[in-house]
Amino acid sequence: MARYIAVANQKGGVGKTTTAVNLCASIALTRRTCLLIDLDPQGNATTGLGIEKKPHNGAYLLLSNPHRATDAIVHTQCKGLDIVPSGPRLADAQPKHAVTADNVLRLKASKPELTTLYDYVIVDCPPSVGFFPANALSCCDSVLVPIQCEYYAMEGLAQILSRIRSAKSNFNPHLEVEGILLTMYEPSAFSNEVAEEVRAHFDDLVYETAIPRNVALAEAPSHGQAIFDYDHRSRGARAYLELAKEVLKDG
Amino acid sequence: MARYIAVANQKGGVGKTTTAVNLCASIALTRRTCLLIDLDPQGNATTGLGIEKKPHNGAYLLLSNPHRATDAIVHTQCKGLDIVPSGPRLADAQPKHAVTADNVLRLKASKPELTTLYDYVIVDCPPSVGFFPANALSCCDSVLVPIQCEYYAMEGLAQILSRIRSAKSNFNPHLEVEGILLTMYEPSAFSNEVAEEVRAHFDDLVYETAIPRNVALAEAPSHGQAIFDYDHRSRGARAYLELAKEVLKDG
Ligand SMILES: Nc1ncnc2c1ncn2[C@@H]1O[C@H](COP(=O)(O)OP(=O)(O)OP(=O)(O)O)[C@@H](O)[C@H]1O
Ligand SMILES: Nc1ncnc2c1ncn2[C@@H]1O[C@H](COP(=O)(O)OP(=O)(O)OP(=O)(O)O)[C@@H](O)[C@H]1O
Ligand SMILES: [Mg+2]
Ligand SMILES: [Mg+2]
Repeated sequence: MARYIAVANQKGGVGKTTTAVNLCASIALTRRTCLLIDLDPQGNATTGLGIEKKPHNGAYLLLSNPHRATDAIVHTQCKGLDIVPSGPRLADAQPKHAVTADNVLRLKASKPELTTLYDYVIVDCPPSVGFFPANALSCCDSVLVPIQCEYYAMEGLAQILSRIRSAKSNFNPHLEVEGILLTMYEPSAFSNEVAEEVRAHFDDLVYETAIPRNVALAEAPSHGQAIFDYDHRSRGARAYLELAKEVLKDG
Repeated sequence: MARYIAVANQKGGVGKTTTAVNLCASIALTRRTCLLIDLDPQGNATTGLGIEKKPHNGAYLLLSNPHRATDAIVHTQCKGLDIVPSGPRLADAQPKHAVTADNVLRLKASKPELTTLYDYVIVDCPPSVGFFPANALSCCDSVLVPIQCEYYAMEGLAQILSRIRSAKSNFNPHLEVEGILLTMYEPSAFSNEVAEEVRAHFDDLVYETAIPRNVALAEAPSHGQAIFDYDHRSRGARAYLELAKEVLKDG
């Protein structure tokens, strides 16, 4: 049975995609098998791994025909890491009508097809509160919440945690917070102040590992590579390996 | 007649709110009057100016009762700058049913009440493609598109530009691109590479002014202040003043 982890936060640009891609790649390095599902119509996780966006297959197919989930899978160049890519039509998979109880259970309906094939399934979410994150929260076992060490990102933390609580009571009673991850951490007074405040409030929910701001992490996607293929000696690579150890320990 | 400018980009964390807040504050410094409309349920522009979020009034009222628009206005501590604040219920203003032609014209319906009161109206958008950005694109005269000098942000540029084109042909024939703004620019090889590529592709759409990465811009919102009140000598303050000169010149 695969462990399903959603990477979600409605605040934009906090490192959701960078974390989803590099956490998956780190897990694959430990000889476990991992599937990354790109539920963001922007498709950054897809191009970040050098995969072509798929208009009809990929995540669009997964949500519109959950029983054909395995047809949506594409192999990446990282051994042990597969992806369900995003594509231009993914935005059309959102129902024209309300986000009803039935619509948010599409991803969950694809679980029986996938759960025996992988050790981990990681779902990258867009920066919104609609159909795609709701599907992830209804289906996953836990949510990893990346947060920048900045003021606006802190404001959004209460919102995503309350959305997790309501998904837990409405659709998915097993849903837990996997952890809160400090990203783009810089050794400055301001970053420290925010980091201390988050750790003071949320204590053991916050990972020991903080991801430093590291230009290699921003450069790697332009080469279609996870950080380990782009620059395995970088501080970003070491930090994501440390994070994977913490995530795997909880498993 | 006020000039309405939307600040929009579905890519998250590119500096939409930081630009909306500080552009408004710069315009107010030139003794013109300016209204900032916070259409993001996260409400970062509202707290960034030290204003309390409004559950029932503010942007929720503006979209549900456009003819009562003036009741939604709150003064800020910056002379000449008012705001229509966001709030926790703003997400509820989104219609339960489809984004129809009628729903996306709510903001536009409030225009007659506001357009004679201000020289400029700036609309901050959330990082999504749904109801709120669609209202902004259907109502505004032009769109200012902030973009980080990073790979993923570049990917999203084609998407927002194509959304502007389709808003122009479906709802708002006068809609133009106000400009593309390079944000969080650092004098590094990678930033330069992206900046050059954006300028090569989009030439005269790109502002001369690039906003440098400057910690004062990230600190100011935690004090509820625009950059001029927080640190008027900072590089961030100077850059937004330069940007305002370019925006006002086009007016
Ligand atoms: N630790 C880091 N150091 C330096 N740059 C980073 C780091 N993490 C992410 N980035 C860069 O910051 C930008 C935002 O990160 P990313 O796109 O992963 O965030 P996101 O939360 O997925 O954004 P969105 O809300 O649009 O989905 C990207 O350009 C990315 O390359
Ligand atoms: N030029 C800059 N220098 C340093 N930090 C910046 C700069 N511009 C913005 N920031 C910081 O980067 C983060 C992202 O900026 P901001 O929140 O304005 O982006 P956004 O596009 O409005 O995000 P969202 O997509 O969530 O609405 C914020 O924490 C902000 O304080
Ligand atoms: Mg992302
Ligand atoms: Mg914003």
